[in-house]
Amino acid sequence: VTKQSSHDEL
Amino acid sequence: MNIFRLAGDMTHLASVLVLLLKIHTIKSCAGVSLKTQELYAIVFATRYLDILTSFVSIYNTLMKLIFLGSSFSIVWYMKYHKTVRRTYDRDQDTFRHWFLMLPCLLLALLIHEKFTFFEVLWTFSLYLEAVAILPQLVLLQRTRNIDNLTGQYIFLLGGYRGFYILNWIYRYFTEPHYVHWITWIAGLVQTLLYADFFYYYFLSWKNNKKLQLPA
Repeated sequence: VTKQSSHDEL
Repeated sequence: MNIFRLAGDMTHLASVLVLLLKIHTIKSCAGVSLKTQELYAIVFATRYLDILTSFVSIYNTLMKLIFLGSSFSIVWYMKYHKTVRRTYDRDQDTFRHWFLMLPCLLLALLIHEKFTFFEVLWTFSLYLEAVAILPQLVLLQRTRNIDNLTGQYIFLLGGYRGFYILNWIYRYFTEPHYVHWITWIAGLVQTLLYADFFYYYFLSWKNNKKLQLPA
């Protein structure tokens, strides 16, 4: 499973 | 997207709208720290550098544009608008914000998830956002006379941070491999900075009195 990104947040 | 994240974004948006309302309709920026607003403009500029290269959703891109546009226009109003700039508390807003930026940059160069140009600037924006409210809180403390809109602006900003913490907790338990210590610690520090302000805000709200900070 790939790491979930926090870059989808503002 | 969960309800906490949406609530956080909406309170953030509301805070910006309250500030723009004050500037546009009352033509006043009294009690608003230009230093904090400049820091926010830098925060958004460094965080959303990827606006053209990484697409998440129309919602994200639109919000990024709104935050970029509003932060730069607030700075512009406070510096150059002929009526608004006269209401700026220049002599009280003396926090040296450059002293916040350098440590944040150094910290981002040392502590980050990946050592790439975009990632270091992204991390820098997280650290800087955590402390960007400080000049505003210092200005409040100095002027002590807080109008409703300025109080609401800071209250909403604090609310935005609170909802983001709930969002991280929710995502941690619902999404596999969602662990972001840097984001979380910077966000927690940022939220804690509002604690004192929140305390007095609630006190004034409970007693139905005008918000006043102790000297």
